[in-house]
Order: sequence, then C-alpha cells, then structure tokens
Amino acid sequence: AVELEEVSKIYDNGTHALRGINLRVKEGEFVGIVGPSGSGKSTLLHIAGGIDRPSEGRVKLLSMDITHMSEAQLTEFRKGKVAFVFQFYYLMEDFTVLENLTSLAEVLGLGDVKERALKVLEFLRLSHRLNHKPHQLSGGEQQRVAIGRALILEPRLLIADEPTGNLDLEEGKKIFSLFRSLNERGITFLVATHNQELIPFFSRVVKLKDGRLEGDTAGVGF
Amino acid sequence: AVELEEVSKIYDNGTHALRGINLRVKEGEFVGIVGPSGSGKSTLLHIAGGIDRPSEGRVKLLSMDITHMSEAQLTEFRKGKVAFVFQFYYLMEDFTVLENLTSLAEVLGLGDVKERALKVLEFLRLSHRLNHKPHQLSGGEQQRVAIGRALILEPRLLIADEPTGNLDLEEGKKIFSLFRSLNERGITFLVATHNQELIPFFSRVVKLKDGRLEGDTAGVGF
Ligand SMILES: Nc1ncnc2c1ncn2[C@@H]1O[C@H](COP(=O)(O)OP(=O)(O)OP(=O)(O)O)[C@@H](O)[C@H]1O
Ligand SMILES: Nc1ncnc2c1ncn2[C@@H]1O[C@H](COP(=O)(O)OP(=O)(O)OP(=O)(O)O)[C@@H](O)[C@H]1O
Ligand SMILES: [Mg+2]
Ligand SMILES: [Mg+2]
Repeated sequence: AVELEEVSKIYDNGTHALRGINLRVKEGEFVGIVGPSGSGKSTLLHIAGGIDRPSEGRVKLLSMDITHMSEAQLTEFRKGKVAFVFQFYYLMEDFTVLENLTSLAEVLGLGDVKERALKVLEFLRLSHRLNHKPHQLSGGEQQRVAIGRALILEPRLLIADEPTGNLDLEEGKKIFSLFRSLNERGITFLVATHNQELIPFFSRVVKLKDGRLEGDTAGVGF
Repeated sequence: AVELEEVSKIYDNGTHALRGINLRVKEGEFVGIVGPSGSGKSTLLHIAGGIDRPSEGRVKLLSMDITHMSEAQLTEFRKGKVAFVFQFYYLMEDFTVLENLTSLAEVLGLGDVKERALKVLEFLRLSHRLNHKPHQLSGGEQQRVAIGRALILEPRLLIADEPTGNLDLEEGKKIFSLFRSLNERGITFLVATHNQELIPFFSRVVKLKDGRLEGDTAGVGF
C-alpha cells in the first residue's frame, strides 16, 4: 500500500528530518511507527501519503509512483482511497462536528452519509457535541472528530499521526480496537504513536531514531 | 495558591462544563487533575488561572479574589507569578524557539535571560532547534517549547494542561521529575494529565467526571 525507497527529507532551513528510509507496507497490514519526539514520524507519514515530498528517493502509494505527481493529480488519486488523521487535526473551524464528517463524505458521493456520521460519532462518544464547532470542543474531542472524519470515508489506507495523544489509555485502546477490527475487514493502517501500551495492536512495528529506521519487528499480540 | 468555591461553568452555547467545584490547592502542593476527555480539566485550569471566568462561584489565585477582576488587572497580577502550559501551546509563530522563551522573560525584567533560556532548552533537548519557528518543529518539540516558556519565568504557581500528550513515557517522566524537583524548591503545580503512569509524581490527585470532582486522594509515591 505504501513503498518508500531510499527516501530522505531535508526541510527548507537545512534540517535533515529523514535519511535513507526504506519501508514497505503491504495491503492489509497494521503497521506502527514509533520513536522519540523529533525522530521524523510525522515527516515519514506525510511523505507516505503524498502530503509532503521527499528530497530524495521514491514514493509509491497504492502501487502508484507519486514522487513527482502534481498537487491536483495527488488529490484526485487519493480521494476516498487514503484518509489521514493529522497530529494537529486541521478540522474545519466554521463547520460543526457533524458537518466536519458529512461534508467530505458527501463531496465524495458516499451513500447514507448522515447515518454513517451519526454512527461513527456515537462510537467516538461525540453524540452530545454534534452542533459544536471545533473551538467549542475539548482537546480530546477535537482529536476524536479528526479520527471520525477519516473513518467515515472507509478508505483503503488510513494514515494516523499520534491519534490518541489527547486521550487516556482506555479511550486510546478503544480507538485502536476499532482500527484493528477495520483492519481485519481489509483497511490498511499506518500509525505513528508514542504510546508503548498500544504497540500490541500492531501487526508490525518500525522504529525511527534521528530520521533513520531501526528495525522491523513483528508486533506482539497478533 | 488556588481556591475554587462552588465554581460552575456554562459556555455560551449552553454546555455545562463544570458543576459546583470546590478545590483548594495549597502553596507547595503538586496537584494532579485526572479525568476522561471532555470531563472539564482544561475548563477548570483556565478558570483557576483567570484565563476564563466562572458562571457561578468564586476564584482565589495566590490569596487574591480574582472572580471579578478586569483583564488588565488579572494580567498585571499574574505577571511573573503564574505561568501556563496550554493544551494547545499558543506559541508565538513569528518568533524562534529561543525568542519564545526570552521575550516574555525580558519583558518581565528577569536577569540573565539568554543563559537561562539556553539552560532550560538544553534540558528539554531543544538546543539544536533554537532558530526554528514553531511551524518548523515537530508536535512534541512545540509542546516542549511551551513547557520551557513557563519554566523560564520561575513562577510561584505553574498550571500545566496535559503537558506531555505529544511525548513518550520516558520523556514525560523526565518532564515530571523536573516539575517535582522545582516543586521541592517551592513552586506550586496544578497539572491536568491523561497519563496514569505519571500519577505517582503528584502529592494529591483529584478526579473530574462530567464536570464534577470525585475525590481527593493522596498521591502514591511521596
Ligand atoms: N467554548 C466552548 N463552548 C462550548 N462547550 C465547550 C467549550 N469548550 C469546551 N466545551 C465543552 O466543555 C466540556 C469540557 O471541556 P474541557 O476542554 O474542559 O475538557 P477536558 O477535560 O480538558 O478534555 P480533554 O481531556 O479532551 O482535553 C467538553 O465536553 C467540551 O465539549
Ligand atoms: N517545516 C520544518 N522545517 C524544518 N524542520 C522541521 C520542519 N518540520 C519538522 N522539522 C524537524 O524535523 C524533525 C522531524 O520532525 P517530525 O515532525 O517528523 O518529528 P516527529 O517524530 O513527528 O516528532 P513528534 O513525536 O514530536 O511529533 C524534527 O526534529 C523537527 O524539528
Ligand atoms: Mg509528529
Ligand atoms: Mg483539555
């Protein structure tokens, strides 16, 4: 589902964020990326999903070489197939919680959008916040809306950057159990997390340190 | 250091975020506020520090009744005495990491501002990011800058809202150990956290649920 081949990333101000990354995520995997703060997880996930471009190397997304695709082509290619949960959420501030979920799904022509949204929001314990706008939500509630917005699309690949940082362990495990059951139904997951306690959910764990990948251990718990 | 007396909070759209809160934090305590996402932790901390106002009840901050103080009076009263680490950081986007720490300290007339900043940033492992602006930092790096900005002020009271959500456990423990050593030197701490593993650092833990306080258990580990 994702292939990074000798990927390096140097930001505009000269910072080397990734060095010689080789990573292959097969369809149906539930891969975890772990590593200290600043090790390059967000950078890796952004490049994997085409949100950012590598300085060197190649990127394949769902078997398509996206390394040199234009923004427009990328957006078109990803639509409905790849969904993101960003570390900083990027919710639509002028839209309600419900609209944040339904608008994108409607644009993509999915069916029964409102029922789906309500169902997802109920699971995420947000049914009592449907009409709030993002600035009227707690930190963890905003994070859950970001998760819901990705889930409702039923993508082929879900890329999530620290999706439970503002939630306690019990809530985090609930989210990861949902991810796992969706994974069993065929959705591929690539997830960065700081939380060691969530590692058992992964089918495979990859460690980042100073922009380099360390290992490719089979996850515990499958 | 903080007294909340029968504090309730109803937001503009009618949401009851806090109900009848009674809380007293004495000088020198290291109090933890725990509770699920949406239970009211940020609201409580904001009201405790005068960043927001209660709908009912009274608030005392460092023995001063601040319930009806004006913005200007509050800002003047808090300066240098109360420092915040916000859940959403609120860093100064046009300033570098170093400037985010030094500017406020200079305005307050503290001495040796630059050396202090460098020392704090070294402890927070940010020495290699001094000239980055916030948007050029990882999530956890931004969080650490927010922590550094509060620490450099050497306040009497430090209020921190989930200061380690974007850091792994080891880094979180390092931050809390620093907090504890500062607490032993006299700084009062009021900290909201989701991370159960950090609870042993607190001298006392208070639980929030649906806007109400549940208990006042002495912390384990002191
Ligand atoms: N500006 C607002 N307007 C309306 N409701 C709000 C507003 N801010 C917060 N709320 C609601 O008040 C409740 C408490 O919010 P608060 O941010 O204090 O929770 P929290 O315990 O800090 O949650 P988290 O752990 O997710 O950060 C939430 O359910 C939230 O939806
Ligand atoms: N726009 C940018 N310009 C310059 N450097 C950047 C930029 N964005 C990130 N960096 C740097 O690149 C490194 C990797 O960043 P990245 O956000 O990928 O880390 P991360 O592993 O996601 O960290 P965290 O766990 O804190 O979220 C960091 O040290 C950061 O300072
Ligand atoms: Mg990150
Ligand atoms: Mg909060």
